[in-house]
Parts: sequence; structure tokens; C-alpha cells
Amino acid sequence: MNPDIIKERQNATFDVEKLTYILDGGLEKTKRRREIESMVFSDPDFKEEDPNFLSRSERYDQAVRKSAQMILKLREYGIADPEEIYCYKTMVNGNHHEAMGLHFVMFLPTLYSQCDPQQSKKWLPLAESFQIIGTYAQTEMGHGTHLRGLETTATYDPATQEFVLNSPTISSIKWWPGGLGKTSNHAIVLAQLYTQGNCHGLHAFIVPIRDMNTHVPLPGIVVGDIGPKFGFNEVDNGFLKLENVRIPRENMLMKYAKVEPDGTYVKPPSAKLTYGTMVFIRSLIVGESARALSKSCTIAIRYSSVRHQSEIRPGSPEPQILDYQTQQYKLFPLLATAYAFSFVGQYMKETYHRISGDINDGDFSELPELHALSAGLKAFTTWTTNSGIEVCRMSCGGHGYSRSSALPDIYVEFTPTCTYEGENTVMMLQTARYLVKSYRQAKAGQQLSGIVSYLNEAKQHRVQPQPV
Amino acid sequence: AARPTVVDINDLASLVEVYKQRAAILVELAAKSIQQEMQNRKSQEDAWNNSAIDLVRASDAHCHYVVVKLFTDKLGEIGDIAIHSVLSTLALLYALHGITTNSGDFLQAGLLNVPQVHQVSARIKELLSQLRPNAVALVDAFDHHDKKLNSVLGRYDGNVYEHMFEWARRSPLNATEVHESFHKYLKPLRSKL
Repeated sequence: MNPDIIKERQNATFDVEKLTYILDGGLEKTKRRREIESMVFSDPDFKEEDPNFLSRSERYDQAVRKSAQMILKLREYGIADPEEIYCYKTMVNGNHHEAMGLHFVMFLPTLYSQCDPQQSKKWLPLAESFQIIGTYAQTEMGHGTHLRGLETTATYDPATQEFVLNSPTISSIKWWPGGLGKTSNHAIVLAQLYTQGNCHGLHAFIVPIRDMNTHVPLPGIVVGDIGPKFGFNEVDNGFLKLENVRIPRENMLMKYAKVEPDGTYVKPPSAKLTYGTMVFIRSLIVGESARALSKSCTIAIRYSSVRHQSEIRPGSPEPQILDYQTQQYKLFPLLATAYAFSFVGQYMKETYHRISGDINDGDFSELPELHALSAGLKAFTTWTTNSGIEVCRMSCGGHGYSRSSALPDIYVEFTPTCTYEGENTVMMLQTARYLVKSYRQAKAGQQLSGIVSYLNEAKQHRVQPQPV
Repeated sequence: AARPTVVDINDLASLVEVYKQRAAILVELAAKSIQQEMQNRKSQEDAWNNSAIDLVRASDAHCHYVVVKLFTDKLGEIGDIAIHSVLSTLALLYALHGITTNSGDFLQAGLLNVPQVHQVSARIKELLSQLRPNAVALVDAFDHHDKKLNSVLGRYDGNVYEHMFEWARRSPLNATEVHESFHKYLKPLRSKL
């Protein structure tokens, strides 16, 4: 053990272990997390080549091997709780993403939340047993966060009781969904629904893209990898072009909106329900921001306590760089931010589960607020974290450039969160729409509830500067 | 009916209030900007686009308020005095640092005055010194296992340089003492010059 870091730990004024319990959500959660950690780190099946020294194809190969191993292990150990699965996966993946990440994070949750009972019976066993490996194909080459602009069409044909899916233009080709290129055999495709000559907006469809035995692309499906990216080397982000692909009526996710066999359209109770999976992911991303920033701060602060450089007082030994005020000014506000985001992440997770429960009970009243809050906080936390990781890297001087520091990896793997599940500026504008609407309601005398209730008070409060 | 709030830069509740006021004022400004644009015979959509910078600022302020508020609320759940103390210092640093980086908003809105902003900067320096002895312990509490962190610089044992050298030795470029590019390109080049 390095003597400087021993000294640092002796100086602490609080019980580190107890603070870990608070961050994990309790002693039992910490214990369980460590058990899972130990299972993963002592498992020889997860030994791997350092990805820094591998080519992209080798990295993808290694990631698929690990994902496959992970699925077997989860089953072997009987780990079924979503939080524990998430924890296990995080340990296996380290600072990288997983080849089949979207199967767990988007495909399965969408099935859980948007299948009607019959569909659940059909699709869930297939997806849970990995006969189906799925992804979530929403973004198109020419269209991102503005979902109403998506061009992919699903036209209902009552004669055969099928939907006919098409990518009518080049810009409508699905682009970027993780695992779509080579890994998945099914995709949840978001497409504009046409029935009885009318467009009913965006709906979700389960589309088989590859044969479940041979893994060969099915007729009408043009699918592949989109090439190297900024990070994400373990994931085959893909393209998908649909050419008159026919799927049965039952492949439209029908928990809320429905198409009857004759083509009659039944509206969902809330238009925002189609985007439920995105709200879920945005809520998770807030916690991810906290994790990425806390990792970066851990690296930069530990290194700053070990690294000695220059001198503060002439003739004295080189001090630890953490003793420089400028270093503290770079890192401690970020450390505070990492803690702030950890607690916001806990809040978002609890809020999401609470409101999801209400939605399942038919109460949609808090959905708009969750939608607005998850969009804004996703943008706010990822922007801050993205620049924060870079500050941490720069504060490690020349060694921050080395891939061995892990900071370049944390940065490139995190940066896409500013873009995916909603580009951040667009997210901020979505939140603004809710804020302006709430402001107008407050101005009209309506009593607001929830986190925007302060807009009711705006007229009454005037802050008075304190004399110095 | 005005209820004035006195800002105490050492009191988190007071800072939450200031962040709330900032958010409310920026939301109001954004809404008024849209209204102003519409009075200039702009359509609702164009008015929205012409107010987008203000709208993003308003959302940012709203989110910032939510984060400061949730951090402060969390402190209320923590019973351990030593942990409460160090987390309060962090929360105060977070809130005050946010004020200095967005001081224009707070000054323009009249929520703080210039001497107070100077006072905030001075207080931040004190907080940095106060946090210094706990910095490593605070990152240790995140409990990122070395194998998960996979960082030579961030190792728990702090033995950075030994492991950095070991890591470098594993680089594929070190697989042979003389890389094949020497024979393929550099040697022939030298013979041509």
C-alpha cells in the first residue's frame, strides 16, 4: 500500500463503510452487492484480454462470449431480481458496454410494460430464455429525438390480418440501435401506424429480423453493423431497412393502443405511453451519470493523493498534488456533484417505480411530470458528467491520456448518453414545454402539485440579499 | 403579500430557496419571451424557436434547483453525525459552486448582490480546505472495486507507477523487440536515401 494513501485514510473523520451503506441504499444492499462482485471477480470464465489491446472485432467477440457466459451464470445462481441482474452485469462489464445490453435494458422492459396478457404469454418465455435476442429500433438515419418525424410505416392489411412494414426512404433506415447489426434476431420497431387509410402515429411492433435457428436475415430485412464509433466497441450498433416485411397483427404491442382484426383502431389512454421505455432509460441514466462521475473522481482523487509535483514552499519536498488549491477546485465540486447525482439517481429510481405502479393501476396523472423530469435531469446530469469526466482526466496530467487510467474509456462510453434516448437540447426543451405550461396554469390561478409547485409561489416570494 | 427571503450562504435551506427563485424567474422570463415574440406577430412555433435559448436556460435552472433540493432533503435522512457533517459540506460546496458558475443569473435576478458573490467565492475556498482531509475517504465510500474500475491511476492501494509500467509492458507493440514495420518500411527507406 502506498504510504500517502494510507495517511489519507487515517485522516478521515467519518466511517467510510457507513457512507457506502447510504449510497447503496442500506447495509443489506451493500452486502449483496459485494457477494455478487465476489462471484464475478473470482469466476475464471470472466477472465479476459485487456480490451485496450484488442481490435474491434476481437472486442465484440469477447463481449459476446462474456454476455453468453453471464446469461448462463445468472441462471445457474438463480439471480432474477432486476436490480441484482443489473449489479451482476455492471461487474462483468466494468467500464464497457455489453453486446446484448439492449436486450436487458430496453427489449425486455418494453415487453413487460407493453404486451397484453396474451402477448406476454407468447413473447416473454422466448425472450427470457434467449431464444429471442432483441433490441429496440427507434432512431432513424434522418430522425432522432423528434419521434413524430419518424418515417417507418406499418400499414395494416385486414385481408391477411398483417402489418406491412416499410422503410420508405433512405433517411428512414433504422440507425444506431445497439445489438441490431449482428447480435439480435428480433427488434421492437417503432413505426407510424396506418389503418383504414389513417395514420395513428407511432406504435411499437415486434419484428423478426433473423431466422431463430440459422441467424440468417429474413426476407425483406436488410440489416448490418454501422461501423466503428466513439467508444461502444463491444456493441454492434446496426442499421435496418424494411422492404415490405409482413408481420401478424399480434406483433403490434397492444397493452394500450389496439388494432382490431377488421382494422379498427383503439386509442391508448395516454399518447406518452408509447415512449414509456425511453422514460425508464432516462431515469436510469441519471444514476449512470452518478456512477461515471464517481468513478472518475475516485481515479483522479486517489491519483492526486499519490502524485507529487513541483513545490508550494521553496526548498520543501514536492507536495501531493491534492494539496494544490487549483486541484481541489477542479475535483471537489465534481466530487460533490457525484454525491448529488447519486442521491438524485436514487430519487429517480424510486419515483419511476412509484409512478409506474400508478400507471399499472390506471392512474396516469403523474406521467407528464415524470416525462418532463426524467428528460431534463437526463440532460442536466449527462452534460455535467460528460464535462466532469474530462476535467478529471485533465487533472491527472499526462497519465490521464493513458488508456490504463480508464478515464478515456469512461469518457467515450459515457458521452453517447448526451445523445441517445433524446438529444440533450431537445430534452431540455421538452422539460421547458412542461414548465411553461405549468407556469401558465399557475398564472391562471390553478394550484400546481409536485416538483413544479414553486411556480405558484413565484409572485409571492421576493428574495432579499443579505447585507454583508 | 410579498414574503422576502434573506439569503444566508451558509444555510442550505436558504440556498434551496434561492435556486427555486432563480428557476421561477427564468421560467417566467422564457414564458414572457414567447409572449413577446407572439406580440410581434410571430406564430406560436416561431415564437417558441426564437425563445429556445431562454427555454433551455429555464430548464437547466429548474433541474439545478431539483438537484440542490434533493441533495438537501437527503441530508435530513442521515442520522450519523460525522457523515451528516461531511455530506453537508459537500452539499454546501455543490450549491455555492453552482452559484459562482451561474452568478449572472443570480445577480441579474437580484437574488444576490456582488459582495455576496465574493463572499460565496471565499466560502468555497474554505470548504475546499475543509474537505481536503476526507477527499480519499469520500471516494472510497463509492466502493468501486479495482477490477470494476480497471484503472491503474485509481487503484485502491495507490501503487500507481509499478502497475503502469507493468501495463505498458503488455502492449502488443512490445511482443517483439524489433517491430516488423522496421524491416518492411524503414530499412528499405534508408537504403533508398
